[in-house]
Amino acid sequence: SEDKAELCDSLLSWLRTFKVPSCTSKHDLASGVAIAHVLHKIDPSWFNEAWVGRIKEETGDNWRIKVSNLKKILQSMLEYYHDVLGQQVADVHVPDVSLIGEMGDVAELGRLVQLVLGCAVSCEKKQEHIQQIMTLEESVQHVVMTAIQELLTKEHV
Amino acid sequence: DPNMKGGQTSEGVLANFFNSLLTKKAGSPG
Repeated sequence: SEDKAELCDSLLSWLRTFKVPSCTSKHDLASGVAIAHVLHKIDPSWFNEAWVGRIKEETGDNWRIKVSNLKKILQSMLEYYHDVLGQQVADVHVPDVSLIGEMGDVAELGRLVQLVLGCAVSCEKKQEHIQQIMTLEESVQHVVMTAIQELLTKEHV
Repeated sequence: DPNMKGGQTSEGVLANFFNSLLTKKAGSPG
């Protein structure tokens, strides 16, 4: 879990490079809003404007809305892996989004953002995303590399 | 040197890894 929490910190630095709103702290990410906007930038044809529109922006402290947002995001990402990338996501990588929405669990949040990372480095515009990662601080790049390797080695389990 | 890994610098390991990802076909599994 500590690893995943560290992952969350490093991946937050990466998410910030997308320059989307509500992306300043881990706490922000738990609403799903920033993640949805990042996914829209990663592949706007799949995570399109209509899809982003289904994510409620004003979650406040309402955990039910957060969990509802996060469930939509997770479901669409899993479909993206399957339908667009032709990859199977191993159960071990599928986060419990209820824990993120209800308790702000950083380990589960790390898992969720790890999946976002997997989309970025495998999609059509991956070149742009990988080059962006290569501009990050070296320590962050190491965490990102490990996260990608984990996804790649276990995706067919 | 703590940055050395298998005769390669830490920077080199990162560059190799990300460059290999770049050359992998988009959407290809594994």
